[in-house]
Amino acid sequence: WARSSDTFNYATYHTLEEIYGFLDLLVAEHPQLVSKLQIGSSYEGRPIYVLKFSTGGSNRPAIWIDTGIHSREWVTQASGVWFAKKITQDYGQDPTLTAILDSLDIFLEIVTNPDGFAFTHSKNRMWRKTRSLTEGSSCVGVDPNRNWDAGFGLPGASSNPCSETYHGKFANSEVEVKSIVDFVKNHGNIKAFISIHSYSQLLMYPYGYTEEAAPDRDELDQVAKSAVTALTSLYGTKFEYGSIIKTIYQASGTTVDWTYSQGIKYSFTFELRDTGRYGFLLPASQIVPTAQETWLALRIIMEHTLNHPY
Amino acid sequence: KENFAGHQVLRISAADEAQVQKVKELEDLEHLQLDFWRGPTHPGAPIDVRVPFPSLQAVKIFLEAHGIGYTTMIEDVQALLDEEQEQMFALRA
Repeated sequence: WARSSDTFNYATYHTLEEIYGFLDLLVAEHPQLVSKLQIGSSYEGRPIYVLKFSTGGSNRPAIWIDTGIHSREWVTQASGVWFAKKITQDYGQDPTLTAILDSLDIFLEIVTNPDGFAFTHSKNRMWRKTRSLTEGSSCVGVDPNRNWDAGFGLPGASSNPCSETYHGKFANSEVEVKSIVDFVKNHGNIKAFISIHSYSQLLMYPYGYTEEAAPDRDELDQVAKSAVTALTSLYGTKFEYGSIIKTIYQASGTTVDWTYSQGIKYSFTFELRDTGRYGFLLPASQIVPTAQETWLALRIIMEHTLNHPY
Repeated sequence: KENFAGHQVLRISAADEAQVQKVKELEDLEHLQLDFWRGPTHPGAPIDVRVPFPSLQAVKIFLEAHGIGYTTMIEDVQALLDEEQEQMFALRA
């Protein structure tokens, strides 16, 4: 086990236990900046942790970032670990990040689907969904990115429990989703919500369940364009951007359609790289470059959130 | 632990909407146990699908019969998974 976050290896994939151990390392090393919250327990009883980065104040406006809601998308949890370390390294060094953290809090949930993630290590590397049991079906799990109360059950998700995009019996049926819903509602002051997936190099904003343009579409498109430009500037990784439904396909019950419906204007979904032929099996050697380029885009979104209070 | 020996990932190029619809038909055939890594969206967008070994021949015949282009993106999923595990354990050691 790494003895410090400096000796932790960011260029390899880690188990759930190693990532949870990393969280504790970071909190222990930066008690003034980082704290660990438990927002709930997964279906199989694993704790669901969120890192809070705060320089003070009370219930400040905040930015939420989550990774790993689809458990097999390993480069996202690994990037989340890298982001956590980056924030502690750059606060006080990077003027942009310092300005952000002097006014806003950042919440980072690295393993958003702990049961699924543990299952990818123990039994099935290709597992995507939660691990909840569905009465009357031998198939397991719900797609946690179809389970939110925004267009729930509309076209763009499946009602078949054996499908990879099964939406579940009802909105927020998955405790992994409900835990975030409750946190967001209780906090009440989250101004940007960024949910990170892989793969296919996209930066998207609402809506996914309807062709209707989001009221803030023009601004979101502009922010996405700037963020993608920053991302591509590092290694030339090509990204497309736009609304979910126009960029990929109709998807209902998605995270950011719900957060946007809660008034969180800056709601975005990333689909990180694979630039080649690996898909979800992106080699560990690409973890750090992927995290580095994504960080540049995150900074743009966070800076825009800071400079455009609402 | 699930073994993916012989599973391949095909990258399908649907040239037009009709071909996208054809690929969507494949999506509905549960017995093939297809795992769409990137689903069928619009013509020109890559479609990546993991195909278990027993379904490989049927899927390739279907695509060729409908003139739908594809390449093999991953020859053997298990080989990549083994590499990934080796890398993790080597670094841990």
